[in-house]
Amino acid sequence: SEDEELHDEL
Amino acid sequence: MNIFRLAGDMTHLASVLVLLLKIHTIKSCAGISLKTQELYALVFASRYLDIFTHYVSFYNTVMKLIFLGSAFSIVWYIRRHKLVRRSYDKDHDTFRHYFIVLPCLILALLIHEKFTFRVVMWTFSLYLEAVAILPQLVLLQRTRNIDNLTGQYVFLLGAYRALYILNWVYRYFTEPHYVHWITWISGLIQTLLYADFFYYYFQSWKNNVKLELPA
Repeated sequence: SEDEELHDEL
Repeated sequence: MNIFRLAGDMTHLASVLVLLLKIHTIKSCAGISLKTQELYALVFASRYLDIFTHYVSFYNTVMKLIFLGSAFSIVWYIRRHKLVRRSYDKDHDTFRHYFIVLPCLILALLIHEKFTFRVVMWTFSLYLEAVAILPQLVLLQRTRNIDNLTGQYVFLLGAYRALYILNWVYRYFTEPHYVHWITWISGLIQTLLYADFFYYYFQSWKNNVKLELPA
């Protein structure tokens, strides 16, 4: 999801 | 994961290791701004709140633990370690960093991608990280002889976000709908703040002279 995509970075 | 992001993470890790090396081996934090270190500890604390609730990957979790652990231990060293704290230049590290925390929090409450606690705190960490280097840059202007490790630390810290910009460009062209203006603009501002440091750092490297930032 949008959220996951955002938070896959450090 | 792409090569730019991996290079960015490794550069960020290198900056943390250089700083820990300096503080742990020569027991000195000369030229290092405690305020920037405190801001970075807050950046990681607010960005990695979901470290145990949203598992991304082993790599992601390990790196988060390293950044959290190093940020807080560096703050502890400078505040508490009897030898290290002696080399802390508190008379010159006077940037009122509390005055940038609140505006970043307010901005995150106003401009975010989703109004959830996790996303607002994550957005706050992006805005805060963009300006977290300011106390350090101000201190460097007031520090006469900047030692090599300090210069390398700041350079690596600035370079990591520049590599992240390349990562965002790459992801924009390779992943459909990958658009995150907040992340991109924050990262761009953060990198631009290093512009004059990069210039003087490059000049000192090219002319093989001590790094000095004009006041």
